[in-house]
Amino acid sequence: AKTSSLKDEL
Amino acid sequence: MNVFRLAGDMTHLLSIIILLLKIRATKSCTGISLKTQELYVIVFLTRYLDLFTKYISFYNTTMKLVFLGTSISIVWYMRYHKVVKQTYNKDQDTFRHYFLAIPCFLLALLIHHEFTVIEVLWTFSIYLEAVAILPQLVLLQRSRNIDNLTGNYVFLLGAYRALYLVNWVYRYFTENHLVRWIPWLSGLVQTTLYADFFYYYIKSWKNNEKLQLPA
Repeated sequence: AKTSSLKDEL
Repeated sequence: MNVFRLAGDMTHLLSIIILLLKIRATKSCTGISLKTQELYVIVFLTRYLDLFTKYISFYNTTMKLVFLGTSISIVWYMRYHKVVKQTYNKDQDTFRHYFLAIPCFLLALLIHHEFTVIEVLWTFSIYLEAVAILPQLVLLQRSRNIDNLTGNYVFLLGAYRALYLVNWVYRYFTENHLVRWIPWLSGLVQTTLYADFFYYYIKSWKNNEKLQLPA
């Protein structure tokens, strides 16, 4: 999976 | 970070500031559900475990610490502050935590992206956040008088996830068309739960009347 798994959100 | 995400975060932050302001300035937590507030503490604790494992940005870390700190202090005020705790509508705030938390945990065990502790707890926090507002909505429905600060708090809290939905649509088209069903659907459920409240909030605002939800 790509890193932008929405884990950069709050 | 796009403008929708930032607007969502700011709305979320503002909702919490309004709630803390209400509690600190009026020394009252009338109309606020302790059950919902405790669920948010669980949501933030389980979601932000990656504070220890992964650094994303200064903004991200700061906001996570602010959300953790403020949610814990709200619960502290409602449970232990000698004046505030007496204003808590305990008899009307009867929703059971585990009715929400256990199904969300089981769902997270079944449906997740990856079977690791951090990922399952993150997924649990997404599911739990979607429904954590329910005790608050039930309490509002039982309240005769909803003060402005409480009404605004719930409105901003609902608006935040709606803005996140727009942010996800934006990200889908600008970042490699990544599909993220778990947060998308949960966020959609979360926003839908507010639909009724939004309707009466906007109506009361337009007619310049006091907000009251039909029983």
